[in-house]
Amino acid sequence: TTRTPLFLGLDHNADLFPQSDSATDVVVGVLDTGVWPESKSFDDSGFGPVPSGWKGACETGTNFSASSCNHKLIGARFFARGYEATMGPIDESKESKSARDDDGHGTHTSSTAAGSIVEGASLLGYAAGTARGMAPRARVAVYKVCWLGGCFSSDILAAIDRAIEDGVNVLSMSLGGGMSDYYRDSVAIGAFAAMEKGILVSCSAGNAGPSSFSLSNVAPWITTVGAGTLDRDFPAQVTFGNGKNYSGVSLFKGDALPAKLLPFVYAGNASNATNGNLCMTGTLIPERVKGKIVMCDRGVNARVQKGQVVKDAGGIGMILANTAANGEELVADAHLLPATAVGEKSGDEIREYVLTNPNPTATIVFEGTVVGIQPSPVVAAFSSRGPNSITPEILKPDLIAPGVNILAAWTGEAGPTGLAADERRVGFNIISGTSMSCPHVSGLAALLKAAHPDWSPAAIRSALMTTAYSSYKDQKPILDVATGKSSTPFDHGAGHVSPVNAINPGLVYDLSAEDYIGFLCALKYTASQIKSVARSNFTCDPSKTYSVTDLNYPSFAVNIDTTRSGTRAYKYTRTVTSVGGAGTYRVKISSETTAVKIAVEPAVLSFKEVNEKQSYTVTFTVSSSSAPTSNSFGRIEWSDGKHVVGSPVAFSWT
Amino acid sequence: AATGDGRQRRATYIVHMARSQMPASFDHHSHWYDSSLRSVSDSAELLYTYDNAIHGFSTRLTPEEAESLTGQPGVISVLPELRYELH
Repeated sequence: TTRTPLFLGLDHNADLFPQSDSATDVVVGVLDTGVWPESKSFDDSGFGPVPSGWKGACETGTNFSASSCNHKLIGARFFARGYEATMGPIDESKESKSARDDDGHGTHTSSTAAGSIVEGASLLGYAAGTARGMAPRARVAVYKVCWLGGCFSSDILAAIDRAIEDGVNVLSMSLGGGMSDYYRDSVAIGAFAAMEKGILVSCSAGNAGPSSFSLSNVAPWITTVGAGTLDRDFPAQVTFGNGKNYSGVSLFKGDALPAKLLPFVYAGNASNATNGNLCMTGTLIPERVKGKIVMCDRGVNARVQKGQVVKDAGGIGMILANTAANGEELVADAHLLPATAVGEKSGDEIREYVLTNPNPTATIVFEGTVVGIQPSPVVAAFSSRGPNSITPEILKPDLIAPGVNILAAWTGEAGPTGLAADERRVGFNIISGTSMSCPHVSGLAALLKAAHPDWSPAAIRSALMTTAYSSYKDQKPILDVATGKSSTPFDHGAGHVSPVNAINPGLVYDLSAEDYIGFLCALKYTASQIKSVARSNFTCDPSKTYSVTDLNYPSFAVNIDTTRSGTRAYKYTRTVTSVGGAGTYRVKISSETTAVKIAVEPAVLSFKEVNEKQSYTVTFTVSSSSAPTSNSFGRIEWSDGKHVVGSPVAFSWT
Repeated sequence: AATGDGRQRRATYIVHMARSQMPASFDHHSHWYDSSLRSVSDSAELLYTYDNAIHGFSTRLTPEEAESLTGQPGVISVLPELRYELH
């Protein structure tokens, strides 16, 4: 990626992270649509032999052979038996029955996590710079599990099974499938086995935001990643005949529109279809759009497809307006005709203009790439939100990372829009989603693994979470683009990832596989359900009190039962391990609400040596006189003056 | 749920097995999986056997076969396959 290494502070702090053998020994496994091995992001210059103990392979298939791999891309397998059993044989004229990526998504995610350094990267001149993955010295192994018709759990499970056997250190999965109990969810089950082997599993939170309870991949042994913006934008100015200007975003590259105001029409008035405003295929009347800029409303079909529909009908430009579902979030696209996206407010005003003016006119000017946009990051509207619908006592997402307008490597088999009619071929593409934020965290986890080979997956996640930031430099909270207001831990989890701080977190909240099994006991899982997840013959001890709230998680979700009267106290126990050596940490508590009193005991933790553990208890006391509200938030921070170890707190009155 | 000729449609299931309950008569767990599958279906084939992510296998079964397999010794669960999507 370009810009995100700088945005995350990696470019200025490269010396903090190992560049030696320990970095090249880390393997990031990516389950996705495969890889375009010829991409410069998989150049293996400077890489030595594959790490000892690596059992992966480069499987031969359609247009893919053992020689497609190298010392950077050290594994490439594909899993299609489950897909073919349901969908029939793969049509090899449409997609490669191999690890070759015909789609682009897998090449994008794998290069984001661990792509090599590529100078002179850009998409049609946009976002130009030196591209690199978050862990450019790590090795990459790809496991193709997603095909034209989707990704099937039997294939996903087979890929995880093999990735564990092969010896990956980090697994990156930018996919999800609704909300199932952990014992029914193959990603959760496979991730548990991976975690047991010391593999950190990072998954995308989903793109179902800004609705509440919209998260996927919420198992506590998974690192769940939401998406935020960068400080980069691709502005396009729209000017109308009434003299008004609006700012949008676009990645259009091509012949500019004539330097004059052009006829402008609303798609809903250029169609006989009831949903003509959406610019669905075949709904525009060519006579009404020919030679005009067309305004389409966002929703239902793909944004870039709307552009193609306008172009096919003879339109010469498009203004794509967000509706309430997307608010002011602007996602840039490499449209096939001059086009720009605008936010909901601008869209409403533009619609008013085009519908009320007898001869509306418009033009669009594309301004290229702008950096330094503030505030940034802001939480992406599409990023899925908590609370956690499976286990509300575990706060998810865990954190956010860059996921809007991310430039990374692309397939040579598809154009940047992914449309069949798009015959352009690009080495890099700019796309958005929690699919893009997840591999950022996967790569950063690989960096931490290289720096701290003995850290468990939970310790690595803890370091990433407790050092994440939830406010800007001026101490104002990170904003949510969906509302324009402050975001909450249900939107950003612990906050935005900050790898330079994560390398030296001071304290970590560690967890073992046994702790997670205790968590399953607390969920009252049956022996069979536990065995489905953990494979072991573990029997919950009937004499022991298991509590979900005692899972040693680096965040707190407190569910206040409004049906109970009287004063209620909710106790959470946590154990922190010193990874920074001796130090005395003092607690600092902050909360938005006075309805809940927070007490931490003890309030001071002293460590004499590295790896020493200390426990503390947090008591959240809700008095009966407290008026229940829906949600409120707070924060618990431990600091020794050098490190700040922060945990978000979310209160839900249920 | 049925094909045009009245046969029940097959779907993919992921079968979780308790490897500790494998009878001593089997040399390898894959033989035990195959035998368990054969006990409910003559024609079903193993799609994958899993060794690390879970203990078990995936296969194509009719709903009746899946229900029957659920009751076999050593079978923990028989779960229908789910479709996931890219984010």
